[in-house]
Amino acid sequence: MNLFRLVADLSHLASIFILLHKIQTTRSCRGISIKTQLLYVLVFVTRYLDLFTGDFVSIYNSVMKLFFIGSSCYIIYLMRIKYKPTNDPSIDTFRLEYILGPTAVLALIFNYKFTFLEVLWAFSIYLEAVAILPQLFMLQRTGEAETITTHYLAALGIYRGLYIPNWIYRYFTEGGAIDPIAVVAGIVQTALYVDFFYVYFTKVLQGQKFELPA
Amino acid sequence: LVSGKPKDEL
Repeated sequence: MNLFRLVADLSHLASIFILLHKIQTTRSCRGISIKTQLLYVLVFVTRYLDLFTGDFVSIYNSVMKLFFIGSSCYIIYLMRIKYKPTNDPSIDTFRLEYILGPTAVLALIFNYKFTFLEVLWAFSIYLEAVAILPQLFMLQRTGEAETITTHYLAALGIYRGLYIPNWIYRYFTEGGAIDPIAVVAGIVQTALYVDFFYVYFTKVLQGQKFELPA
Repeated sequence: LVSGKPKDEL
C-alpha cells in the first residue's frame, strides 16, 4: 500500500458517503443516474468474487470490498424504492447495451487467463472505466448539477486519478510491475473526467453553480 | 517487467 492508493481509496469511500448524504438530506436522488449506480453494483459484484475463493489479502481489503458491494446495493434500494418518485428516468437515457456489449467483448478477448473469474475481473475493470458515462451524459443533457452532486463526482474523479501515480510508484518500487489491463482502463476512466473537472475548478470551487455553457 | 494483476488493489 502506498499513499496514492490509500488516499485514492479514501476518496472513493468519501464519494459514496457524499452521495448517501446528498440523497438522505435532500430526500431525493434527482440528478443521479441510476444506470451508473447499477453499473457500479455490477462492477463490484463481478470484481470481488475473490472474497469467496479464499484469496485473502488483508482485513482492510476485505472490509472495503464488502463495503463497496453493500453500499452500492443500498444506493440502488434508496433510488429504486425509498426515493423512487424523485428518480426521473426520462433524462437518464444512455443506452446500457452500448456499455455492456463492448466491455463484455473486451473482457473475453483481453484477460489474464481465460477462466470464469478472470474474465469477470477484466469485465469489471472495463466496465468501471465507462460506468460513469450515463451520469456524465445526464449532466450534459440537463446542463447543470447540484453542488453536492459535483462534489460526489469530484471525489470519484480524484479516486481514479490517484491510481495513476500509484501504478507509476509500484512500477518503480516493485521491479517493473505493471497491470496493463487496469492501467489502460484507468487512464481512459480518468480521461472521462477531464471536462467535468474543468467546470468543477473554474466554477464550483469559485463558489458558482455547476452550469455547462449552452 | 512483470506484467500481471496486482491482487491487492481494489
